[in-house]
Amino acid sequence: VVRLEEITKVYGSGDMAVHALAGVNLNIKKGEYCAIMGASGSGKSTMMNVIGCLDRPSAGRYYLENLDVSQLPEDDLARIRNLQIGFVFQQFHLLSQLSALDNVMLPMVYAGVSSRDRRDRAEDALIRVGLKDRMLNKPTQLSGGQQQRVAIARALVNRPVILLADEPTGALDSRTTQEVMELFSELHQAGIAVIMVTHEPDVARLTERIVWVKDGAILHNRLAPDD
Amino acid sequence: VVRLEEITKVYGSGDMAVHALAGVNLNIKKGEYCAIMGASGSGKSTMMNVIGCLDRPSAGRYYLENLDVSQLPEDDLARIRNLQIGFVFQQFHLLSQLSALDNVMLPMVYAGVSSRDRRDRAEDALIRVGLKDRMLNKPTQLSGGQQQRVAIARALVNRPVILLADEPTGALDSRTTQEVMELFSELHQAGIAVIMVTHEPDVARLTERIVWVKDGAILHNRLAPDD
Ligand SMILES: Nc1ncnc2c1ncn2[C@@H]1O[C@H](COP(=O)(O)OP(=O)(O)OP(=O)(O)O)[C@@H](O)[C@H]1O
Ligand SMILES: Nc1ncnc2c1ncn2[C@@H]1O[C@H](COP(=O)(O)OP(=O)(O)OP(=O)(O)O)[C@@H](O)[C@H]1O
Ligand SMILES: [Mg+2]
Ligand SMILES: [Mg+2]
Repeated sequence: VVRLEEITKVYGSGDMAVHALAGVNLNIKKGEYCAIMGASGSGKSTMMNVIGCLDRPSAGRYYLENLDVSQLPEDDLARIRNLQIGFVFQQFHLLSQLSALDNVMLPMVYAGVSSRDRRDRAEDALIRVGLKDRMLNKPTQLSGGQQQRVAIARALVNRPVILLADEPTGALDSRTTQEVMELFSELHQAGIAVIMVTHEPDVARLTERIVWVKDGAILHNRLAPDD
Repeated sequence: VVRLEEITKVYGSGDMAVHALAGVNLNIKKGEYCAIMGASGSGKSTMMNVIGCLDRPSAGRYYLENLDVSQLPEDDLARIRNLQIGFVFQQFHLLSQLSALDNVMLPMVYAGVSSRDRRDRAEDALIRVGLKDRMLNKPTQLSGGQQQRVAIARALVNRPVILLADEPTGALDSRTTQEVMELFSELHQAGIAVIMVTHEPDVARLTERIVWVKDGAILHNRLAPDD
């Protein structure tokens, strides 16, 4: 469902050039559950941004469900991002002037979901991540881990085929992490491809496959947990 | 060096009231190395903000080096925050329009450090956290873990007596985490009190003492690692 071929991403130029991605080749099948690990600065978030159609590569091809993404106009990309891909950002990117509930409902506004269904689905998602009593709080009135969970709820409400989660349990204690992992596992069972950047081995161990990134390239693919 | 007595923090009022802190009593000795753990939303960051003089409690007393902080005017608090306390925020709070180097130099401007010493100390701190080649990057040009490390460097440059670190390795891979832990250990050896919120047991294990927080109160104090 996701195929990256020789993807490169360069920032700057000349001897100031930073090769954030240096020839990434990656195939992710429909419904696969995949962890992405690697050192800080190795290119994981950059790669996720390319997969999530948020960033265009400097070179290489990206096929999403066999469509060459680089040939698509911006409107099509925006639809794909909204309807097919759910993204949990490393820095959450919640809108600070909106409540948790409004933040979670926003993607459904763009998708044309009815206002009653938006509310129901958003409430269900927030209850599912344990935020039943915090729905009306704004992000500044939420703890770090609560904000992270709002970001997770928001990524799910349009029922995407691919969930991209960049360090989704970074701010969570072990029990809440377990609950989020059970949620991801259910989504995976339901046929959603889950691609998750994590630096926690216990989280990576729960996936089907671990992809290692080093200096902007895929080091090797191996099957989870410890082969 | 830090003494909290019956500290409470309430948001909202009536039946909407959230007791983020509900009678916290805590004593931290000079130079102690202490981990704070607890579920998401249990009050850890709120407590850190009170200790860091960033937030006033709703009730209770806070003695910092035996001075009653609640009796101090804002100017004195600002000096204390700048000179005695280093704070690594859970959400980093770097200034996006400044480079990593300028971000790290800023606390020293307020402290009246000469411009040559500011530059030297800031560069040393950034090299120490592995960011030698990223000093001129702005936060948007840095990975999540790199931003976290800039926040760590910034907390150290005024040589505080207390380092407050809210999930300082949340965005870091295991090797970088180890390097940061070695740095904290050195600071501790040098006599700095290190108070660190973490949800990672491997990180907490390296401290002298683990304080558990639950529903806004200290559950129990116990000595690290597993007593
Ligand atoms: N301004 C506010 N208004 C209302 N409630 C708030 C406000 N700020 C924080 N809270 C609530 O106070 C509680 C404690 O928050 P705090 O940030 O201290 O938790 P935490 O232990 O740091 O959690 P995490 O591990 O997720 O970072 C949370 O339940 C949060 O929703
Ligand atoms: N706009 C930019 N200009 C210059 N360099 C950049 C820019 N954005 C990212 N980089 C660099 O690209 C590299 C890869 O960044 P990326 O965010 O993908 O790392 P990461 O693997 O997600 O790291 P982390 O685990 O710390 O989140 C980093 O070294 C970073 O400094
Ligand atoms: Mg990243
Ligand atoms: Mg917190």
